[in-house]
Parts: sequence; C-alpha cells; structure tokens
Amino acid sequence: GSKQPTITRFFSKV
Amino acid sequence: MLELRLVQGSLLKKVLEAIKDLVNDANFDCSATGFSLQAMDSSHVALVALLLRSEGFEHYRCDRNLSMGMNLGNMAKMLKCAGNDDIITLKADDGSDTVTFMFESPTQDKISDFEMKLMDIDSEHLGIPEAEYHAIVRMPSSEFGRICKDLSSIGDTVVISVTKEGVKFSTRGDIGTANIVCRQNNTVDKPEEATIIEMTEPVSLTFALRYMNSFTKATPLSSIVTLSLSSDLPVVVEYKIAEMGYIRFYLAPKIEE
Repeated sequence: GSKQPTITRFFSKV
Repeated sequence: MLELRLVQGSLLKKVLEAIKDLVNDANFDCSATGFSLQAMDSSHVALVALLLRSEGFEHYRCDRNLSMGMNLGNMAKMLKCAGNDDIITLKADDGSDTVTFMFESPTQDKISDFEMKLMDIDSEHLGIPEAEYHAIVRMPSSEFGRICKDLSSIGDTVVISVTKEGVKFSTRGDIGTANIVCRQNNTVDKPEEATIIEMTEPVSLTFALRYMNSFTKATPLSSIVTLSLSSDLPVVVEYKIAEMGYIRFYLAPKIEE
C-alpha cells in the first residue's frame, strides 16, 4: 500500500 | 484603500474556477508586488499559489498590505455574474469587512456592483524552498488534462516517470492497467504543441489522480503546463497566466509503506 503525506511534511510554516 | 482594475476580467473568472473546488476559504494578499494567494486544500495534501503581478492590472492601487479572507465558492458565484469581456475592478476600503467587485461591459453601457462579505481566516503561510528539480516537463495543458481524465477512469493514482525518451503516465485499477507515453517533440509548428523535457536524472513518482484532475481545471488559463519533479519533493504543476503571473499547484507524492 501507499501513504499520502501532507504538504506540511515538505514545506514548513513561516 | 484598494483598487485593482483588470481589463481582461475573464482571467479572474478562470482563476476562481480553477481553485474553488480545491480550497474553500483563503486569504488574498494584496501588496505592491501584486494580488496573491497561498492556500492548502482541507486535507493539507495540496497547496495552491497564485500571483497576479501589479503590472498586469490597468490600474493598481494598494496603499498598504492587505489580507482579505474570502469564501472562494461565494467569490466564484459573484464573478460568474461578470461577462467574459467585462472589465473587473476590485475595491476595498481600509478596515472594511467587505470587498466590491465592479463589472463594466466593454462598451460601458452596463455597470454592476457586487459587494461580498469578507471573513477572518486563520491560515498558515508555508515557505516554499527553491529547489533544483530532476525533471521539468513542458507540454500542452489540454493533453495533460486529457491524460489525467482518461487515467482516472481506470485507477486512483498516476505514476509519472520521466526519462530522456519521454514522460510516462501509468495507472492500474481493478479492470486493468494503462500506460501513456509522451515523447519529447519540439519540432512541431506551434510552440504550444511541443513536449519538452529537461532532465538531470530519471524520476518516478506516484500521485493521487483526484488532485491532478482538480489542478487541470486551470487549463483554460494557459495552453502550456509545466510539471517539475524531484524525488521526495512535491510536484509543481504550473500554469502561466499571460503577462500577469502564474497559478502553481503543489502535490505531495505518495510514499510506499
């Protein structure tokens, strides 16, 4: 199976 | 005081049609640079970044940086009332909790005002780092839209693989599998029909087709789409907005467990 990570895993809050 | 006059009002109509199903509420940020938006979908899997540069407006007045929270569904409803050839002007007074959309017909014989309530939105602004992408694919946006639509009738995910030979879109589902290969082709008569691949190393990533299909709602904004791919980075699906800016969609790749 595959998992869908969120975009916040790659881009951090500013 | 904010006053933005966009002669090609249809651009703003198309922008809203492109993002209203992906994002419910968002802050539009207005500064000397332009009119912009950054927002995630409700599940925080995809992000949209829009920029309409100030130079692209016939008149652009923004006395101080302003963030206006809007419900995109409601904004789209109002913009649907503008004709495709209408000039659209956005107006807001300092401290006001409303924004006014003014539509002018090209012959100036019909002028409409629509006032919409603004909303307070707590939104997280994400820093998007500059990245060197392993592969950049530039192709006709209509072709990309067709591929995403076709594959979504067979499977839920698309594997996008780029090699020097071309870009392959693959899916699999209960009824079978599908592979579509688009070869590099820059010898066509019209540049908007070319498929061009810039690649430093082969890359293969898996994405949810539901989101890809949602991004292709931006197809009317540009005849060309650019896909930027790197291992372990969100894909960037970019539609340039002629002489004004861009709409970029970021989607996190699926990870094998």
